Amino acid sequence: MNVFRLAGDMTHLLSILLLLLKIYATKSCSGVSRKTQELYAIVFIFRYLDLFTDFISVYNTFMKVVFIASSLAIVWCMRFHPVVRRSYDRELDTFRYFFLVGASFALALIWHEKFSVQEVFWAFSIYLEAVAILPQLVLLQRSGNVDNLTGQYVFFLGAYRAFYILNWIYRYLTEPRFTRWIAGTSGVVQTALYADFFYYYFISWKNNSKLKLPA
Amino acid sequence: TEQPEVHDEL
Repeated sequence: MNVFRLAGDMTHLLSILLLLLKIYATKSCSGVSRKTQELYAIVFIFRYLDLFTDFISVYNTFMKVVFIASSLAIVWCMRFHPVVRRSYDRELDTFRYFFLVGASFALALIWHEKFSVQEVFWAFSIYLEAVAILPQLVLLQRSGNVDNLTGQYVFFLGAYRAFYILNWIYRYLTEPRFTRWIAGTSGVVQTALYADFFYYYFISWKNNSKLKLPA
Repeated sequence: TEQPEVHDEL
């Protein structure tokens, strides 16, 4: 564990807490893409299949359980909570996300570290995570106005990936024979997807104005 | 053959 990875995990955790806070405090999921949240639930479930086979550390296991439970809780709220579900922007959240799932799985069948069920699903989860934010970004762009908590949620989610890139650079420099081709490449793609959002987030932050994305 | 490393990251 180094400071970059810890910072990445903490910003990731913070992003999820912000989203839960937004949903509970405002009883609204307006501006939140249920499709992105469902993709994250799939990502965590398929990546953490090793919960049952490999023990890394108490921290590792704890975080995995938190990520799976929180993503399922968010999806549950958006689908079934009697009040929250009514604020779901169904007509704006129309990204065809099954395409992302299919493409990620196909890529995992081609590019993986080892051809086994667990390794193919692990690679699948990495590829899917890289693009899982797309429905959320499309929804934000369509709705134009972004409320503060949703904006901060996306910002911290992007920050998490940026910290992980620093973590890989650090590990590459300090650990012998350290390579993370699959995670590293996907991580760069994932972070790049946030570039546009980051740009407008910083502009609004600098001007102390509400975040607006151009149509 | 080379075994994949344990995935120690989240």
